[in-house]
Amino acid sequence: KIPSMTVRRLFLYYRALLESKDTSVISSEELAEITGFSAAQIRKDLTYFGQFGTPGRGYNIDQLKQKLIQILGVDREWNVALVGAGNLGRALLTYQGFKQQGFKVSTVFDKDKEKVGKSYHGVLISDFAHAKEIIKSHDIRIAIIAVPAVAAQEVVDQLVEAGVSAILNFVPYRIKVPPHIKLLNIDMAAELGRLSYYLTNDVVL
Amino acid sequence: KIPSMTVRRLFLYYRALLESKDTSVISSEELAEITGFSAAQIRKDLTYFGQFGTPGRGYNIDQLKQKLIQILGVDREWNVALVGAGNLGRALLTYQGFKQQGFKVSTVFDKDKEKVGKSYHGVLISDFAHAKEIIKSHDIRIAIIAVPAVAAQEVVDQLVEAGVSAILNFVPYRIKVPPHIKLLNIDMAAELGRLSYYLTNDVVL
Ligand SMILES: NC(=O)c1ccc[n+]([C@@H]2O[C@H](COP(=O)([O-])OP(=O)(O)OC[C@H]3O[C@@H](n4cnc5c(N)ncnc54)[C@H](O)[C@@H]3O)[C@@H](O)[C@H]2O)c1
Ligand SMILES: NC(=O)c1ccc[n+]([C@@H]2O[C@H](COP(=O)([O-])OP(=O)(O)OC[C@H]3O[C@@H](n4cnc5c(N)ncnc54)[C@H](O)[C@@H]3O)[C@@H](O)[C@H]2O)c1
Repeated sequence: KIPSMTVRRLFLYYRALLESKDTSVISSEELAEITGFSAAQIRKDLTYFGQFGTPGRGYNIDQLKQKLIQILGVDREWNVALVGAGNLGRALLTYQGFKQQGFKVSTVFDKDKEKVGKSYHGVLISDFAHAKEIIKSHDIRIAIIAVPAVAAQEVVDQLVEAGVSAILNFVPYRIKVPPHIKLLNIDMAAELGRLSYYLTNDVVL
Repeated sequence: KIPSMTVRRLFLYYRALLESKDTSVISSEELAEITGFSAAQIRKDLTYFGQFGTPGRGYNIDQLKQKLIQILGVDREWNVALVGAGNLGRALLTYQGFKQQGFKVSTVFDKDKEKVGKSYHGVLISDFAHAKEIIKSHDIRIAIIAVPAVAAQEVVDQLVEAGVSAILNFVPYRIKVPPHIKLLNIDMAAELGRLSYYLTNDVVL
């Protein structure tokens, strides 16, 4: 099993290659300079996926890019559903970074009748009550949730029932999902909590 | 040195205790039910910080809360500066979760003359050109950055020079800081990248 920190770094290597103007080879030292990880860490991460690159010469950029695309599953465009067209949800809809990396927020759901039927940044807001039909017909497997904490578990249960199998959760609340569902949480206040811990205990990161 | 995952969990234990209606004791099993981590993990995390709680009876909620507050450094209110009053910055300004956990976004900076001088959600937008004076006079040690990638490094350099020592970065770009600066990155697209990896390789989390 590949460590989760490695997976996180793979994505950053992939993005660095996307932005690299060079067309031929790149060394692990050059990749280290762009991404900030050590060259040794980069070589170690990439050996999980087989031998590529020639020692001393570096990696063929196209080959490495193709390999990472395949490993990360970004060789296809993923349709993503966003649930919650509130303050956070609407900001996320403006973010170009998702689409640039293969994640198209194709559907936005809300339950507020004032919002349903309106379009925000070119995406129509649909009624979450119709989520099941839309998720199935648009082949949506990933959802982002940005709803109030009281609604979070029920929203996730409906998403899972509709066929979603991966969830990025922004709600600071412990959501329970069946074992086959991939759930990642982003907890912004907890990250500030880590910073206050590091400041209080003067920990060097 | 305490593992970073432990620190992240401590904050979630603290939040669970904040929300607990109970006033006397809580067992590691109860804390496990609320937070989703195992009782054994909870006990292990808390032993880094000394012996508290009585085996078989659980932890005194007030005592545990006080201890966590001290460890996490949230026994004070931290003044936080937000740089970038754009789509994401303005959404973050509406988030009550920061203040509830001891982080007051007291100052917002931007460089856009159209925004400077206006007030958003009760917070005045100041000109980033005056950041140094404001950061020093308000005793601001933590900053959140939500500016375009091209401006990120220069903004962070100015924050560090002004005396900020911890940064929560939302910009998908590798920022370099001196060793004494605590920097945490939130990379939303990379989290979706992890989900697509887990879906493609059918990894159980
Ligand atoms: N605002 C931020 O920047 C921020 C930052 C971190 C975390 N969060 C968290 O993200 C979540 C959303 O925050 P927000 O500030 O956007 O809140 P908000 O109240 O502005 O938006 C929530 C949206 O969810 C919709 N909603 C409520 N119940 C629903 C349901 N059952 N089904 C579908 N839609 C439903 C509401 O109609 C509303 O449009 C909250 O849990 C919050 O704690 C927000
Ligand atoms: N919108 C989102 O939900 C989202 C999600 C993930 C990451 N991000 C990242 O967060 C950052 C902000 O995104 P956004 O959508 O809010 O962009 P935005 O363009 O709406 O806002 C950026 C703000 O930064 C200000 N700014 C620019 N240069 C500055 C400088 N030198 N000093 C001070 N202020 C400056 C601008 O005037 C503007 O108000 C970007 O790097 C983006 O990639 C955004």
